[in-house]
Amino acid sequence: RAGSITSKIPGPSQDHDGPESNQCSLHHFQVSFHQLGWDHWIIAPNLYTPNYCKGTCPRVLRYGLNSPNHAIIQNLVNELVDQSVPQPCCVPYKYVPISILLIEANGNILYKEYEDMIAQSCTCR
Amino acid sequence: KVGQPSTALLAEAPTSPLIRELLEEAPDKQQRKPWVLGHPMRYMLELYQRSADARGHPRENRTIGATMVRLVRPLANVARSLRGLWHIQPLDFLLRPNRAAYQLVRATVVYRHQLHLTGFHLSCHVEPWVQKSPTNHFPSSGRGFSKPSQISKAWTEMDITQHIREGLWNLKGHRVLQLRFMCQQQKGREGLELPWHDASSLDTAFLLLYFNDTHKSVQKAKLLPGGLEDFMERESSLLLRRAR
Repeated sequence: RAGSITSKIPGPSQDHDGPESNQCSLHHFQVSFHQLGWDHWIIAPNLYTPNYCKGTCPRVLRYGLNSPNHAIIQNLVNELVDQSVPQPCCVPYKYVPISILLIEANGNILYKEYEDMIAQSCTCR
Repeated sequence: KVGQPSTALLAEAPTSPLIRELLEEAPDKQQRKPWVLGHPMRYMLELYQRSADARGHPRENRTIGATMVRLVRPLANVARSLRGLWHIQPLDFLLRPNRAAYQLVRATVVYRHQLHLTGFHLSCHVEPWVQKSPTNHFPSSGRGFSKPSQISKAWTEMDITQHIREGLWNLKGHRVLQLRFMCQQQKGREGLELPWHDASSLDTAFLLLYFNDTHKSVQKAKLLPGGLEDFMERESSLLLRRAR
C-alpha cells in the first residue's frame, strides 16, 4: 500500500534533492572550550567534538535515515497537498555523552557525564 | 551575535537543565584563578583519565559507579588545638542543597594519614566531630565510618556514606558535615610548637560525593513502559530479517 502512494511521487532528482554530497549527513566539527568562553572553568577535555547534521532531506526517505512515520507523511503532504507545510529537516538522531572535569566557583572540582552532547548520526524528521 | 559572551547567549534560554547548571556553577571569568595542582586536583585528573578518554568519551569499562563526582574542599578553618599528644583540626564541609535528580550513591573522605612537617612526623586520621576530649580513637570507631583503605604512601580513603545518609543528608538547605582531622605527635616531642604553616589547611583532607543522575532514566521510564523498549528492539531486528 505504501508503494502505491510513493509511486505517485516523482523519483529523486538533482534539482529538488540537491547533489549527492549535499544529502543529509553527519559532519565532523571540533571546537575548543576557549572558543566557547568556558576555558576558565573546564579543565578537561581540551577539545569538544559536538559534530552537526547538515544537508537536504530526500523526497523519499530511505530506511537508513531512521525517519519516523510522521516525517514520511509530512513529505507526502508537502509534495501532494500543501507546499506551505515544510519538508522534514536534517537533525541529529543519536547522541553520545561527554565527560567533563570542571572547577566550580567555590573551588570544588566536579567530574560529570553530560548526556546527548555529541551527535553520532542524523535523521530527517 | 559573534563576540557576545556565551553566558549572555545562554541566559536567553535558562529553562534547559544544562544551561541552568552552566549559569549557576561557572565561576566569573573576571575572577579567574590559576588552577593549583595540589593533591585534590591530581586525584580528580586521575579519576577523569580512568573514566574518560582524551576526547572526553566515557570509557566502556569505567568503574566509577556514578555519573557525577564532586570533590568538596573543607572550609578554610585552621583553628587547631592541642590535647596531649593530639593535634585536632576541625574540618567543615559545606554540602549544597539536594537536587531531586541526583541520587547520592557513595561518599568518602580522603586524607593524609602521614604528615611530615619540618622536624615532625605525625600519624593522622579523620573521625566525626564530637565535643568530648579524644582518647585513643580510631576512624573505624565512628558510626557510619568504614575501615579506611590506603590509596598511596601518604593518603587514605574512607567510606562515610552511611554517616552522611543517617546524619544530615535529608536535612533541607545548606548543611555542614563536621569532621575532625586528628594527628598524633611522636612521644617525647609533646608541647613543642608545630610548624602548621608548612601544611596547607586545604590539602590535608577532602570529601568526595558520588551521584547518579536519575533524570534520564525517569524520562525514559515515562516514555516507554517497562519492557517495551526491549520488545521494540527485538521486533525491529525481526522485521529486518523478514524484509531480507
